[in-house]
Amino acid sequence: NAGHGMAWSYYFGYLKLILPNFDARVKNWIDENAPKSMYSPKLHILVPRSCYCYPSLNDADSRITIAGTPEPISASRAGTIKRLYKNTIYKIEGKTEEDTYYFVAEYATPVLSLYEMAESDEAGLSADEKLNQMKQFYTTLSHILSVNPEFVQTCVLVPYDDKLDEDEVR
Amino acid sequence: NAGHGMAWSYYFGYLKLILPNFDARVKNWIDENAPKSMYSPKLHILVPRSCYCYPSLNDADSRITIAGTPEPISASRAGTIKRLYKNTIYKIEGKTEEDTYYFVAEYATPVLSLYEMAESDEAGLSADEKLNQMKQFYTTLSHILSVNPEFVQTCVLVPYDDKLDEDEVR
Ligand SMILES: Nc1nc(=O)c2ncn([C@@H]3O[C@@H]4COP(=O)(O)O[C@H]5[C@@H](O)[C@H](n6cnc7c(N)ncnc76)O[C@@H]5COP(=O)(O)O[C@@H]3[C@@H]4O)c2[nH]1
Repeated sequence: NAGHGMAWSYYFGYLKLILPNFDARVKNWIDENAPKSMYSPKLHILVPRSCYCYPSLNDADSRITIAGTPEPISASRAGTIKRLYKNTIYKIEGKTEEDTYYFVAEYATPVLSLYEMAESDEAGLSADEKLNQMKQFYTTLSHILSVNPEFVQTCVLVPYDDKLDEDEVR
Repeated sequence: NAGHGMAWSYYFGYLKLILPNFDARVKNWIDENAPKSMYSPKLHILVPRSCYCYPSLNDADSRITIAGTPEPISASRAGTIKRLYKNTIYKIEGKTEEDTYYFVAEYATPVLSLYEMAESDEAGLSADEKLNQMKQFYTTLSHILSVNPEFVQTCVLVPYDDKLDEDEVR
């Protein structure tokens, strides 16, 4: 089914490529740009219940601002030569450098596809089925990460109820 | 099902972002780099029956060589700021510039995920089911493109029987 396939495609086409040594790349960026601040070395993958994913985390919460980009990964895949995979470092600013907290986060992009499918008349995905597929995606992805122990220290799934109704989004 | 979901996600998360004005970006590259040569302004999306996608088209056929990259698309999506979407221009060289043919092509990335799922014991996709999902993907994607007339001039699906057995691939 869709959610199951999206989780495996997300693993093979993305996580498997970027998670090796992810924590080291984050640490390098912190050492060069914010050596006195607090940070998390993991990729935080947000899974909102509504499946709605803002373009930037700053749109979801104005206390979260864009800080920078760790070294990207370049890989030739399926005919696209040197495709670029990059992430965004965000921060929550405190009064001092020591109080400021840096972290890498993004929404699970396949979940945004589920949202767009449910919004489109053509794709034929009901609101109930959207939620069902999102849960399938989450369950499958949790399983994949749990059997890949090296990813436990570089990645964390963050499901949450964002309480957004389709009618409230924009 | 997986193939149906992958086709819609490929449309919402990729084709919808890169196909607008795709032909203009290819023409710009040709005008600057190979003004005397023949070329196709469309994105050629390869859908091999085995679902196996080489990293580069040159690996599949040594007469096809890498020529360059048209201007990439940058878009902030699902928390990744200014994510880069780029394509590869390939060429088949003739004796002269006039005889050389340039084209943009790549494999349909979701199909590679189906291949990797079938190769992995964990993902639980049989060889028969892989072929079935690939056909679902192709049928759904053909439908999506046919109801978006502006994409007819910027994109062409290229299904073919590559006669590759799992045992023969490396
Ligand atoms: N050829 C090609 N070039 C691209 O730049 C590209 N970007 C996406 N896609 C394909 O479109 C579809 C929708 O993409 P989405 O972003 O929702 O899911 C993506 C996304 O959640 C994640 N991912 C892949 N590359 C990146 C990336 N650079 N940054 C963040 N996430 C990424 O992993 C999923 C699977 O990726 P692919 O298996 O490469 O195929 C995708 C997918 O089939 C692409 N295909």
